[in-house]
Amino acid sequence: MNKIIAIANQKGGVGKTTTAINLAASLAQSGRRVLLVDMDPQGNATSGLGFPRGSITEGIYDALCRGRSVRELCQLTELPTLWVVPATADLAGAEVELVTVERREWRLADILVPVVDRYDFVIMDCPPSLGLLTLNALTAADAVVIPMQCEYFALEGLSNLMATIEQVHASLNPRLVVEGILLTMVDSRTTLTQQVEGEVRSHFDGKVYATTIPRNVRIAEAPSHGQPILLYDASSRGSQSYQALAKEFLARAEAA
Amino acid sequence: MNKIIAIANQKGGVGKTTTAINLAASLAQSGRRVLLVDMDPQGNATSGLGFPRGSITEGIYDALCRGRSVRELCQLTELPTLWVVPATADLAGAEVELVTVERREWRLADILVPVVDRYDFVIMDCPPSLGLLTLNALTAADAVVIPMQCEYFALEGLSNLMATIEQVHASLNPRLVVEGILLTMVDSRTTLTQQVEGEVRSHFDGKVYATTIPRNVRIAEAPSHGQPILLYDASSRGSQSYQALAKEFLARAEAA
Ligand SMILES: Nc1ncnc2c1ncn2[C@@H]1O[C@H](COP(=O)(O)OP(=O)(O)OP(=O)(O)O)[C@@H](O)[C@H]1O
Ligand SMILES: Nc1ncnc2c1ncn2[C@@H]1O[C@H](COP(=O)(O)OP(=O)(O)OP(=O)(O)O)[C@@H](O)[C@H]1O
Ligand SMILES: [Mg+2]
Ligand SMILES: [Mg+2]
Repeated sequence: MNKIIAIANQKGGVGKTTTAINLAASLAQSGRRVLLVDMDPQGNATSGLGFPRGSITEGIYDALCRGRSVRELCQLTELPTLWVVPATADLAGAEVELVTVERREWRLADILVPVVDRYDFVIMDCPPSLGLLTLNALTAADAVVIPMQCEYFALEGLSNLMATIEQVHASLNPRLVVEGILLTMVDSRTTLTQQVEGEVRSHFDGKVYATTIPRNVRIAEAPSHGQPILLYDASSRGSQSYQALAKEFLARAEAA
Repeated sequence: MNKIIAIANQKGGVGKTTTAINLAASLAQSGRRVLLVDMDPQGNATSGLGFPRGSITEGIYDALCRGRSVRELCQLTELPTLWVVPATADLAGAEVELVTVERREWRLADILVPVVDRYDFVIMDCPPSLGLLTLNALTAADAVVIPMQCEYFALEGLSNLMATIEQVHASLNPRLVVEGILLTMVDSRTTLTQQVEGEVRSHFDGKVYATTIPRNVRIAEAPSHGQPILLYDASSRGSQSYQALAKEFLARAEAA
């Protein structure tokens, strides 16, 4: 099973990085070999896994734009079967640099080819935009996991994102499907959350994971310790919900 | 007093749009003439002020890339002295289109010149990135308001943003200063919020507004009604905190 998964949503702050880190960690803990690729110039997945900003000199930018091989850039994390290709600050320049490059949407897909077989899952964290970095991830991916807050602006952006996925499927990557929509930071006491959740489940029935991630401050604390939630506080509701997500994700992904 | 203010932070979901809408509305309610420019292709400030997605055919993209004048694109909102230049979906293509244009960082500054005198404040909502759209806003601006959640990833991104503001000040726009840092979605019960707030106030002392915006679900509900919080629920803590912010903002802005 070698599956390449993009964690994408152009809406900011919906839990992309948190989902990329904690889904990857939960899959690794269940014995899968996982590679996390940080495609966001902010580098949150990199620091959230214990590689502080500025401590890394080479990352995905060097493979995308400087001809380095991904194999040389993989860094092992605290979990024995979780590796990460970090993001460095110069990734911010990649979007402009890639504009004039041949096969610019295919750069990531091309550089991942030599390493994909070594992992059960490659998981890519995307920046909050639909620019060339996210397009590269969607072109390289077999499937997309879409984290989403149950709020109005996040709901509004979903149709835009679905249209972009459809376009990438039609013109760049015919394998691309929506793996699932994950509801994050859920506070089921508010009517707003209930309304938006109801709307998403009725519109995208079957695509929305049964597992939802509750708002849980331990999840927000973990990155400052450079750890996924299952290492920072395995007994927290946050950790348990990401473990449940990993189970549901595997049941779907391995059934396909 | 004609002041151009960018609401910027490349970290996603920190309350940029919410602050742009509600600060602009609170200033308009206190009698100032305000123009809100939506520079985010997501168009959240546009729909949050009552112009549903798809209902607008022309916006800031047409002034940036198609030679239309900003004056023709201003739309009046429910508040008598608040206008908006909306964002349309084609704004997403502007970043790539602007890459090869002469004075690409100055496009917005140039097109705003004929209208600035008609307003006390021009407020620009920025997308969650440091690409050409945000750079255009920083180049056009007199000052930047930085909304920030009291969380680890938001704190991490702050030094990056400050460095970018410094670079724009040095190479593109010597007027540019940080107007203020606004702490948003504050939940003072958590130690994470207390720690991050303490760190921001000690590092950037004097730049951080005394007013903070609490997490308040009424703020998140208002955009689905296309209204700023002071029209949706003037008695809410959210509305009162943005009104207090407008007072503090005016005291600082008019003292300078
Ligand atoms: N379930 C949760 N409970 C509490 N806090 C959360 C939860 N999920 C994420 N967070 C926090 O919310 C903030 C936004 O999450 P995150 O950074 O993962 O979103 P993102 O979509 O990756 O953001 P960006 O668009 O900037 O890349 C972070 O500070 C994170 O720690
Ligand atoms: N003080 C608050 N209390 C509760 N919810 C809030 C508050 N401020 C913002 N929100 C909600 O949090 C979400 C993120 O806020 P918003 O969209 O304004 O952030 P942003 O920085 O503009 O995001 P983006 O990076 O995508 O442009 C929205 O759903 C908004 O309604
Ligand atoms: Mg992220
Ligand atoms: Mg916004």
